[in-house]
Amino acid sequence: RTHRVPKEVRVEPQKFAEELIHRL
Amino acid sequence: VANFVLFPCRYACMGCEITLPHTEKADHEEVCEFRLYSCPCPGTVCKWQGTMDAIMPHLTKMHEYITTIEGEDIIFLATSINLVGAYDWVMIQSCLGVRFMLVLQKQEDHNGGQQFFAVVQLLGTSKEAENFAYRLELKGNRRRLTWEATPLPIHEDIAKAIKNRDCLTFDANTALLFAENDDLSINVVITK
Repeated sequence: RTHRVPKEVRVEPQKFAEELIHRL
Repeated sequence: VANFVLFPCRYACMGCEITLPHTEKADHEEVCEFRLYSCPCPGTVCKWQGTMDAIMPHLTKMHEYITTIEGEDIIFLATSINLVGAYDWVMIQSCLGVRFMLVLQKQEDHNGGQQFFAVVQLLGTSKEAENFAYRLELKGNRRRLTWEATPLPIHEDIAKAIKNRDCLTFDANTALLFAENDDLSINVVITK
């Protein structure tokens, strides 16, 4: 029986904008 | 006389066929699935609103950093999880004829402690969401951490689910147990 390897996707971090607003 | 008259929902022009007494109209319109939806992107200041059908075109056009992947069983590899501050990792998983938004969010508390939250949201109604289940799993180094739940429907706020801890929750120490070179691999499986 073969085991299917799940597809992998690299996801880059995005700055949490709400935090940026609080800092302003 | 008004008590005996059935009024159309204000979203009748969008496709809602419900008519109801004026006393129930406002309550229905608040949850009507034909109303306009806000952009589901977490942590953004996007003010976009639109119909359910317009959500995916909006995400691909205005939030082009969001990758879409096909398949029921995928690996969501969040990179650079040790960056200081609050961050989101967002992608779309397309399978079983629908699309899901996968979100990993990192928050920092006032003491500098870090918490991670991972959740799956269906780009669809609550009725549709009931047909699906998702599983998030961290694996590695002879350890396993799993969360299984029904995906959030589009009208439920991800921020609220995170606040209620209705998601996979773990701290920075746990993340380090599973991370490799600052990258955290999350296996996401969606079933019907």
